[in-house]
Amino acid sequence: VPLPSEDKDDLLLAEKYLRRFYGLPAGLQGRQRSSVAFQSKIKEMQKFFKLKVTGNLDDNTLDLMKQARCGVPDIGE
Amino acid sequence: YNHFPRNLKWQNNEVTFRILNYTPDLKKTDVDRAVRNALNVWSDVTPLTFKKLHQGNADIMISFGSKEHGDYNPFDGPNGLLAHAYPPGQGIGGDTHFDEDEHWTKDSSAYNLFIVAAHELGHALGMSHSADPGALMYPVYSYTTGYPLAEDDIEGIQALYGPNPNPRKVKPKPDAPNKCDPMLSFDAVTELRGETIIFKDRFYWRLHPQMPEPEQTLIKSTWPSIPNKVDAAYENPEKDVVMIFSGIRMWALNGYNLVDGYPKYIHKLGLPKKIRKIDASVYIRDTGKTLLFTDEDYWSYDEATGTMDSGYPRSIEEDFPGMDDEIDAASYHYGYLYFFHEHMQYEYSYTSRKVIRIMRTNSILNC
Repeated sequence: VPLPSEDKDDLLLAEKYLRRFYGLPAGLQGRQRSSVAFQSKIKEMQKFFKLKVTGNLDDNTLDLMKQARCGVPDIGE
Repeated sequence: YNHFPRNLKWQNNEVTFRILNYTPDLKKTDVDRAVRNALNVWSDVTPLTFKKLHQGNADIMISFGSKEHGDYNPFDGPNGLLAHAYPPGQGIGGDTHFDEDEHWTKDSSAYNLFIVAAHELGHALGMSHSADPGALMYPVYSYTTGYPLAEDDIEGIQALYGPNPNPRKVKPKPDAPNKCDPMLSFDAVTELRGETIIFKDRFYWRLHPQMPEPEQTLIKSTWPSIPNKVDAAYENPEKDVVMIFSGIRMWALNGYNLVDGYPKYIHKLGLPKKIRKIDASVYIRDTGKTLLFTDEDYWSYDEATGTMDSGYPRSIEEDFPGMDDEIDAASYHYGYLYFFHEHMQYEYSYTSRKVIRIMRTNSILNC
């Protein structure tokens, strides 16, 4: 079922966030693999911010992604 | 706290910096002062010293730019990304960039340049992001007053450079309280539109029936106008107002907003002048009364008439058998009063007039 446009915006925001701050690989890697990577990066971000680690893009996680913040990645180089 | 991989740091304690350009949002002298104060935050607790250059290449080159600004690491317009900085090293190492599309201020009305600069210069000295929401190196912006470093930040920077050999007395902020600390006590508990808010130190936890994990936030990032320390709190759902008590003052909040005319003195409720602090407060929905606890006594305030009931104060121990100690916080649910004292909470049944259960204070936080 096509995502409602709002969900799609949130998904794009989340992808951009995880790519910039948690090293989510850029580009298309096949549907299955990218969703696994996506989920594991969400878990990493939830763990860092002491949110409930679900791997899902829940409201709490999205709220945090929308807050003003520093541009330095939270993990890695 | 975290460091960058390989614990990148400056090898020389004398670090140079240069401000390449300025934001039009503030006077040049305000920007200079914000940067200098931000550097002092770190030099206060380390052997580091900072020398300002006016030309040539400095270790830390500071500039304002918007969108793509020369390092292929573009900013994003207003909000979102506020600034970034690079870890210690040659070339771009240490350089610190601020997003010119933000509105930079000296106060809390927009993004405070001093606070953001102190955070970014932490990166420029080798600090990575901290997961402690009370730390300066926490990645999400929040406006705070007073000395910006928490113990977590000081431990982190001293792990790289050691302490300041001539320390000036600084009062670091305590770290964020750990919700599962078995000895955890609460400052205050209240409801807020169906959620439970628990105040502890500079923070509050927010509990929502559909939110399995309590969310910890700085009080001032939600309510900048109330103090960092809350003694007592209660909600009057009929008026959609939460009353916050700290010392001899009280604040009325309607959601995020402070109700006009507040803060007021607590004596306006009818408390005698000798009362300087309220320990706990709770609104009893079934009677329309608010109970205010101070030391061994308590008062009953009639919300409908806005007056204190006669015949008070009364003894807590006499009216609530089993509660022979002071109370830190109190809440009321479906005929049961919950008294919180240090690391224990007592479930008191109004109907059977006795304590029927004793639990750990933080069992309410899923611990």
